[in-house]
Amino acid sequence: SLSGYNYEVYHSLEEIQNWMHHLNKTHSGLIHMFSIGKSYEGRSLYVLKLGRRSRSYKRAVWMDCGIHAREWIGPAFCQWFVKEALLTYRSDPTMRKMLNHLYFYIMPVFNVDGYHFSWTNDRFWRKTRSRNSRFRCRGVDANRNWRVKWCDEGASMHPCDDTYCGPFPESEPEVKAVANFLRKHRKHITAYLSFHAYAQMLLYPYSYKYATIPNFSCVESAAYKAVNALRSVHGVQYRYGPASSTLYVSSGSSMDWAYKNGIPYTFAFELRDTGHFGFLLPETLIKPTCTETMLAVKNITMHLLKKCP
Amino acid sequence: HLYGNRYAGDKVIRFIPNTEEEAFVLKKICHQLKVDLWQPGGVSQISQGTVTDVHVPHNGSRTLLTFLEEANIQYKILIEDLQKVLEKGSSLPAWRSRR
Repeated sequence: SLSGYNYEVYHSLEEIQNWMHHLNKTHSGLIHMFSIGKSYEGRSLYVLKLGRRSRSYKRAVWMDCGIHAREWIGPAFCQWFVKEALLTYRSDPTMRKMLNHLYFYIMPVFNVDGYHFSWTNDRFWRKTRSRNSRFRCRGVDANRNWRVKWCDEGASMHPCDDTYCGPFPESEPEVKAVANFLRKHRKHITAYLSFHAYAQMLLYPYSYKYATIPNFSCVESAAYKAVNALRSVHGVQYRYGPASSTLYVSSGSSMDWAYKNGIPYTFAFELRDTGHFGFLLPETLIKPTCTETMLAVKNITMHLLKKCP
Repeated sequence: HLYGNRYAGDKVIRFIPNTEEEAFVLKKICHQLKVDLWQPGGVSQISQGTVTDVHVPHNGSRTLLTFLEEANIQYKILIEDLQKVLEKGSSLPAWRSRR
């Protein structure tokens, strides 16, 4: 049951997938689980479609967590979001409006192979687990592998580096699977949200260059309101702005690719904290982190629904 | 111990290069020590003003700290012992059984 699953601890990949299967059976009115492909090591890439079923046209929001394996708070938030959505659908008018007007495609663990490896072997693994025929090093940075200024500034051509862009764009089956899905559904996907850690930032395009996006006004105002809403929960300050100047320049990111491919509102969250624990955010901080982020995501969603074309 | 206690004594150190020259030498030492870069994502992204967090194995931290002190580069130790933080932050018995 929803209440029987502990959302305030980090879960293994197997536990998360069992949880998804369970929700698919018990909440079929609001949840539909499907696979968009297989990872390099043959694991299914599961996505949850969340929202009230409707025969009429509905726009959608895509959310992915765990592109980088060691950023465990990301998958924890994706699970939290689903839990909150199901628990508050009837009682919270905002959530009800969100799920009635939109579908949410949620991928709780993008980099399934890397996530599993970070549980069993190397807690600080970042990349995928694909093999390279010429080098002993494994893995590609799944956030440098997208076809947008691929392998330019902020990415590395060397397979042993943590920002390795891969042998070619979308070389990673996980990236290819998500890219194919987003290409297929881009006409009704209105927003792309990706969850990372750590830096406490809310970022929007561009990552690969210093430039202002055409729809800056709506995106910036959504981000401004979201970080204010987030801060209202526990007083935690998030910075916001274009990724290139707020964080650093990086090419081949999923957020930039989604934007370039016609999804007008794309954001990347860098969740808690700012370095005190880094990737080792204690389980006791899962709840406050997720609670504040939940409000930010609801804020962004409602802003886009009401205020943006 | 989790992960076979492999992170015992490992440190996470933060520095912010004040100049591009500092950034250059820091990139070099990070590459030589094969540090695990926590932020930014890659060594090439270390530049003047970039907040840089590196996870250094226990047998490399002394070398890095000595280098930083001799080069007069300000630093802060964010995590003194990674293994301790790792184990303190998780519900250990339950987590171990889940692993």
